[in-house]
Amino acid sequence: REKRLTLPPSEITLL
Amino acid sequence: PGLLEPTSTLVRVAKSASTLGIAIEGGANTRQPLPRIVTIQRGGSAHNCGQLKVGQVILEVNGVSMRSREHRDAARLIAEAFKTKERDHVDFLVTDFN
Repeated sequence: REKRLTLPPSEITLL
Repeated sequence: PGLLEPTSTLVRVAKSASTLGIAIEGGANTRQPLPRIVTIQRGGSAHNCGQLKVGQVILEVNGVSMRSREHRDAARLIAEAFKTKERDHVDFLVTDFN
């Protein structure tokens, strides 16, 4: 498995 | 594009509205390691500029690299770049290549 598949999704910030 | 053609674009966003008007996701230690534009709000400075697009990845803000920055750090940097009165614009180095 690629490492990035184990990383969590990011939150989203409105700027 | 050829190998020697640049894949990044410098976009200067004038502070033409009271908000920047972009939403970003991503940052170090997430599936999206560099911040990516997910929304551009109508009427915001970014929308008025007309050169930023949803899906673009932000590489630098005012020459400061976004690499290795966690989401909140990247968001804070962009917010501060928009808020500072030292400049009437924010320079984004962006790429369409994710």
